[in-house]
Amino acid sequence: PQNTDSFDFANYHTLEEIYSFQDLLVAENPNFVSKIVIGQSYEGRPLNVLKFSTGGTNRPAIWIDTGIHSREWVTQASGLWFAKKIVTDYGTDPTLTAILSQLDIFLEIATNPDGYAFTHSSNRMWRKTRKPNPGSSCVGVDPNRNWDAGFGEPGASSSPCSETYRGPSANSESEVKSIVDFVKSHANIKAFISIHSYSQMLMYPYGYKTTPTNDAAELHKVAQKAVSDLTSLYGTKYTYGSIIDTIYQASGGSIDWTYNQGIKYSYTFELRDTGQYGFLLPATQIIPTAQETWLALMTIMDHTLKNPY
Amino acid sequence: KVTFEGHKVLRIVPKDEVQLSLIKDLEEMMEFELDFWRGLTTVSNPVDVRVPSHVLNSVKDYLETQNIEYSTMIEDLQILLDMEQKVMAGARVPQ
Repeated sequence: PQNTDSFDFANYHTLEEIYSFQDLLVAENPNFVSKIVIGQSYEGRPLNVLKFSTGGTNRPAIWIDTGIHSREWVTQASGLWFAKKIVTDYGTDPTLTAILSQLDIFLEIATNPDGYAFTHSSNRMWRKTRKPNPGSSCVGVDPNRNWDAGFGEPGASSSPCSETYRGPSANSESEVKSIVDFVKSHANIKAFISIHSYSQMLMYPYGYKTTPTNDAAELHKVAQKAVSDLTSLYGTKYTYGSIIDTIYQASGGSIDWTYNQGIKYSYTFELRDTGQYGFLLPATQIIPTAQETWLALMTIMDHTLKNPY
Repeated sequence: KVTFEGHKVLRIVPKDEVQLSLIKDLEEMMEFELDFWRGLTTVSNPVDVRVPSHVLNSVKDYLETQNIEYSTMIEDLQILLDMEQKVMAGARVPQ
């Protein structure tokens, strides 16, 4: 496509197409959208983050990432749609315009680019990173068990051949370390939202322990509103709660780390599940999934704007 | 390119704590053969698992012996993957 208006959001795309889309969006909106390369993947691919900003310096910010598990294709596809939605709605949607008048939004669409490329070239079912594990023929680490929050505790595997292999140490994966470094250096991120698929859940910390966070009541209330707004569009039913109560014990997860860093509004989504396709959600479902998720994202972002801390 | 001919995705719904524990045992017994798409949570919550064709009979036998109910969510994963590729390729032509 020559411009992002003609980009086909209703289909899945290769990593190269995602990178091209990002560059086009930046070129079309030079005073609003910029691309930051926060690091490199193990195989040397850029870790691109789109920054949506209406000005200011180091404003408080909202982080959104999609595709840390590479086979969850509807997440990267939704990320593309979110990027375009932010550009089209800014200036027309009063809520989003108000958010962007005070906050920046950072969006990492291909959070695990090596894994994503591998799902296109070699193994559609690949979930992890692509770094070899010394002493093992099994490749890759689960990048959502590699964060420094309960790392190594129950809820992740120590076996390199497992789909939930935590890695040799916290932040061993450059895809994780790059975000950690970015979040620390920015030091003003107020909401961190990590998007997965599939099982229709909205969750908040913790995943590695049963102890509720100090903000559990507020996080629960916001999740309830976000899910209600999401459901209002197509009737998609979500469950919500802390990770450990809603899904299972999972250690080394992204939002547990961000919460412990002081980012109160830390949430993770599991997107739509038709009950028939799992990770192979048909492309016809991309736009409805993104649309309904956007409503929940807006709820969280609006709450972040109205409840500064 | 890895292919998945004959791989099925089974949806298992544990009806009590005993079944939950038996499915957990299955997961541990066959960790590197089975691919849990949707992991074990609580009673009544579905578990989706990709089962390669060479272990399909063993898994089904285990579930049936333990009276654990399951249904087939995806009959043949490769057929869906081929369809996905076809849709992607078709979408690229007009562009």
